[in-house]
Amino acid sequence: GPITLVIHGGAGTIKKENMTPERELAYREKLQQALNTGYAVLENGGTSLDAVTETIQILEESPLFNAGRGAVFTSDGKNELDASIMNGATGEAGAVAGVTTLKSPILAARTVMEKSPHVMMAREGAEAFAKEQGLEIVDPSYFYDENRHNQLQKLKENQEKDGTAYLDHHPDYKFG
Amino acid sequence: TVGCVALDAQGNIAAGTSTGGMTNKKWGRIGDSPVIGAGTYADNNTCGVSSTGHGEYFIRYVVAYDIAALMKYKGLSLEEAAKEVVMQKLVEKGGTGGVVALDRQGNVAMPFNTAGMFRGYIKEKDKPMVFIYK
Repeated sequence: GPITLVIHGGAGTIKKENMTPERELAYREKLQQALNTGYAVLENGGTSLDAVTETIQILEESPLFNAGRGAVFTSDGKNELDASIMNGATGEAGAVAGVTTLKSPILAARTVMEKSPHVMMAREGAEAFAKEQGLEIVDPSYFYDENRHNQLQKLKENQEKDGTAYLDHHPDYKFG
Repeated sequence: TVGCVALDAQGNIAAGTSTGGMTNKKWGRIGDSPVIGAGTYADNNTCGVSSTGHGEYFIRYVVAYDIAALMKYKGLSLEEAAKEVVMQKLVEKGGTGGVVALDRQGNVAMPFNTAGMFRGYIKEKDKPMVFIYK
């Protein structure tokens, strides 16, 4: 078929009334940039794996999306990141889970796939392997985003108020 | 959560997903994004899928693989399979979220059962198609 790329930046209570025109434009522009980046890889004969890795890194580096920079926070105020990748031609796959210092989790997942005998690696082990493979290691503060941190605080206040798992009342409210 | 599925000039499909997870999650909680078959799946003979949503449901119902399996064993199209899993099976179980998917003919499916999903596709140079709301 024709070279094609499809992306998402997360699902949830994304409604027009909650979005300013400026913020909506910022999202549209970042998604377009990611699509154009991935398409350029494919157009120049690059593999689908390369296109996926490059496209997702654009979105990981943007604080607009819940991945990499701008990731949401755990209940104890940390960013724990997960990622996975799969090659449809060979069935090979790679994943990292619960990492806090790897600048690009998708690149780490691909490195697990291509440079280790494993599919999934987690937490400190995944970070030690990525470091050994020369991937960029950052301070956890690299992922910090004020809006996300405020989201966590607000959610905790709400939880204290109504004392129930906020998610039960708002299943569509994807905290991320 | 962010995700991407690509079809290259050699007809190979790849899929990937990356996420910070869920706000206020307990430390150590893992969602569907790093779980092959739930958050990410790719097989040249059926499709590639990247998921986003309430991870616990996507893991338990093996959402990404389920879409490929419906194509492989029931002969559904990509559109039909993705819609059945996201708009029917998941909704019945109370799972919220969506997927983006792609097959080797270059067909695209982007169903979601939430109020919105940041999504888009590109099939021609400099013609990225981006959508946000229903």
